[in-house]
Order: sequence, then C-alpha cells, then structure tokens
Amino acid sequence: MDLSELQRDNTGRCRLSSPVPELCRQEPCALGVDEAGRGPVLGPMVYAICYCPVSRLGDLEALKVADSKTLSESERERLFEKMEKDRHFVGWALDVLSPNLISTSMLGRVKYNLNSLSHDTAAGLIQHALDQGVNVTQVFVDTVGPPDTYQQRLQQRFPGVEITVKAKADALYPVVSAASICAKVARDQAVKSWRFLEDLDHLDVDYGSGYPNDPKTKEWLRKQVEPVFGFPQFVRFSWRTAQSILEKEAQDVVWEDSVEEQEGARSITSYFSQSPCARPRLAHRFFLERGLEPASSL
Amino acid sequence: ARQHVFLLPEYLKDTSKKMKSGLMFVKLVNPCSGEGTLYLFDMCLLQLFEVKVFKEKHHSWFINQSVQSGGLLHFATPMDPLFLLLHYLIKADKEGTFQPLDQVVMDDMFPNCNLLLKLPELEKLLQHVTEEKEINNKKYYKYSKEKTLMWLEKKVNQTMTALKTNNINVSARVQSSAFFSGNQASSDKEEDYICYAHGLISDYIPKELSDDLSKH
Amino acid sequence: LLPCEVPGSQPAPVGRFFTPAI
Repeated sequence: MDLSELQRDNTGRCRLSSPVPELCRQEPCALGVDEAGRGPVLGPMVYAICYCPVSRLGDLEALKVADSKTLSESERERLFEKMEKDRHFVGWALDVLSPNLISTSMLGRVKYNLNSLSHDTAAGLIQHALDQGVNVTQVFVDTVGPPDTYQQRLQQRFPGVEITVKAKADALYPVVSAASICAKVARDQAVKSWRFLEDLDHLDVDYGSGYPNDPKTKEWLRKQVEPVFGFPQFVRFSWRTAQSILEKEAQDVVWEDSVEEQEGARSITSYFSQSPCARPRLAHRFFLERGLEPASSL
Repeated sequence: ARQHVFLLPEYLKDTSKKMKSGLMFVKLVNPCSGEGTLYLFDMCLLQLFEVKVFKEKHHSWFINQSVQSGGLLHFATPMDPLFLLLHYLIKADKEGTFQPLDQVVMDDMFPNCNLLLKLPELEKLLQHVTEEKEINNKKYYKYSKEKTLMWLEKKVNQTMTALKTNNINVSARVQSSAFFSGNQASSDKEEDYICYAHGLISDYIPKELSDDLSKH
Repeated sequence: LLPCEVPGSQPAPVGRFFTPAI
C-alpha cells in the first residue's frame, strides 16, 4: 500500500484507492464500510470501503476475509495482498484521518465531533466509489453512534442504494470485513512508518498499542509531554487521556475567549464615566486606533 | 530573564556595536502628562527616541528557543527633544526671569533629564521657543510663548503633510480604512487635517499650551 | 506572536515543534 502521500503531509487527511475493476462498473456491487483506529490516543484513524460484484461475494468470502478482528497483523497483510491480486473483481478506497485533523476538529471553536467526522468520511468514500462509476447497489456499514439516525442519513444521501447499518457488520458481511482489513493494514502501516514532524531526539517509538488503557502508551505519553507544546502531533490532543496529562504536566495557556467566560459582568455604575478630572487624558486616536501607548517601563 | 521585542530604526544597530552602553533606556518626563515615561537615548548620535508599546491581552512571543509571556511589541521612534526641554522651560517660566539652562533642566524625579543638556546644536533648538540673553559669555533663557506657538504651528503643518502623504484617515466619522476610496485627501476637509494634527502634537505638550495652540 | 498567553519567560523547544510558514 503506497502511503507516500501521507509521508509527505501527515497533518491532514489523505485518500488512497485501488483502480476500479471493469466488472464493478457493469455488475451490481455490494460495498462495505469500516474503520480502524477509532479508539487509540495515538496515530490516524482510517476509514475504508471495499466493493465487489454481488455475484462474486462467494469468491470474496473464499479469500477467508473472516471477521478481521480474529486475524493477526501479518494475516491481514497477506489477505490484503491476495485482494490486490484479485483486483479484477475487488476494489477498495480509504481515507487516512491524521491525529492532527481529529484533534483540531474536536477542539475547534465550532466543535466537529468524532461521530460526525466518521459519518462524513464514510459518506465521502461511498460517494467517491459512485463518482468513479462503481455500480453500487448495496452498502453495509458498521454502526457508529445510534444506528437508526446513521442509517437514515445515509439512505437520504444515497436514495438509490440499499443501505444496511448494523452492529458487528464486519462479522456478518464479507465486504465489511474486507474493508476492515484494508483499514487496519493502512493504519498499521501508517503507525509503523509515522514521520514525526517534530525533530525529537532519542525518540523511543515503543508506545505500545496506542490504546488509552495500555500502560506502555500512557507511560510514553507522560515521557513525551512538553510543557509548552504538549505532545507531538502523532497524539490526539482531544483524547481525555492526553488532556488529563496536559492538565497535570503542561503550562496553562490563556486564550482571549477563555477569559471572557470567566470575567463576570461589570457593575452598571462602572459604565458611568468618572468625573472628567479623574479620567486620565486619553492618547490621541492615532495611537488608540493602533493599540499604541507610551511605555512607562520595560 | 524577561525578553522584549523592539522595532528600531536600522541605523541604531551599529550604535550598540560601537559603544557598550550606546543605547540607554531612561525614564524622563512625559511632556503631556508630566508622568514618567520610557525613552531610548542614543549616546553616540545623541538622539532621543520615544518608546511606544503595542499591548494586547493574551499574547506571547516565541523568541528563538524560548517563550515570553505578554507579547508586547515596543517601537522606538525619533522624537524632537525640544518637547521635553519645553516642559522644563514652561515650569521655570513661573519665576519670570532669564536663567541658565542647567538650572532650568533639573528634575529630582527624572535625574537623567541632564542628558538633554548633551544634545548637539542645543542653542539652535532653544531659539525656537525662548528669548535669550548673553552676559559674560554665558547664555540665559526665558520661555517665549509667541515663539513657541510659531514653532508648534510649523510642527502642525509638517504633521498635516505627513498625514496626507501617508493616507492617514483623519475624518471625524468612524470609517474602516479597508473601504477607503483612493482619493483620500479630497474627501477629508482641510480642517479635519488641522484638528487631527493639532491633536497629535497635543500628545507632546501640556494641556494649557494645547489650548493656546488651538486658538492660535 | 502568539494569540494566547503562555505565562512566564522560559526556554521552549520552539525549533522542534513550531514550523513557521507564510
């Protein structure tokens, strides 16, 4: 899997997709959606789709793309290679969402939470397959958040397609399990080859599974925290695990809007102007308009 | 240690190389408010700079490999020292007599005011704002309001020219400079420029003199 | 110039974490 685009810039999102098998343009296809890396506090989250003609679902199953959770990393990689070889009837695409994109979305002034980011990414990938001319007739998606609203939203967005949103979809539908394998292979590769923007000397990359409850990951985070900058962008700053370490170990930073909330309302009398003699003569508007005042000390 | 970020005229860079304490921060009187204000004195060129600070809450600096809270930005710009000398001449005028300059420019609050006595061409400067007498080769000075108003009038005219060339928005109504039409000068009346320039100069002279200047 | 107040004046690995760009 060629993640060189992610290597160039791992602060946003990047999309990879296989060529579209000609068969998938002609025959009605089933498409599965799944993600990898939703829970970890480190690294990217990957959304993937996998599709093949409904008539060939048996062949896809024959690839033994059983429930991807039961497969080891190397088995997933081997299966992915097999799917690549069968690219005359299997296609895939994926979006790698960087930890920076996740953090800045969730912590932005206008909150864009993980569920919305996930839903939009899944819908974006389905749209991508349609735009590439894949004849999608059925879509199977693993649930993220409440299944009904998700199902309705996707059905509204893609009226001509039969949408099924179900828990544990990757154990029920081979296309979802295949999508899950694509997502996991991409995430594993991305994490393994993560290029740290920050030139951290003696960086130990033994950060465990990346899951918040993994002691190794927690230890790594504690070692990495920097009082002013927090963490490398490999870390999802919006994760509770990361935030609690920042609250303990990092500098308090005061933003303009964070203070307004704290400042109580002024008493009404404070709006009445003081007696003219008490009020110091204001600097000329040339300076006021530019935020300039005489320096009284350094 | 605290670090500061300064915008200075380029030529001051050599000064701090030429002389160890080439550039000195001194507290001197603010000729408008009478309070203490920070100035920068170039001991090589014997030139006075006023120091203004851009201050906005919740700012910080990254300076090389450090972070500095406050985010203040200081500007040092040349200032006509006669505004400071004027402050002392007006103060001494209450005695109504001619006095030697070193007895006029004295200030327990701001002892560094004696730096003003080192200024080159001091006598030429003083001619703009004083009457002088010479007895036994010693010069004595007395504040002259008439001459000062003439000098300030020149200052106002110079400022008006500068406001026009720099397209400064002087109109009384509040207007965002982003929506300015090109031909700024025409839309602003000459009087707006005079008022604006008078106001700007008044930031450097006592209130009473500002009122006199306004009548003048 | 940062739009936030980081209290104090202290060393910080600016070059490592902060890549200025126009």
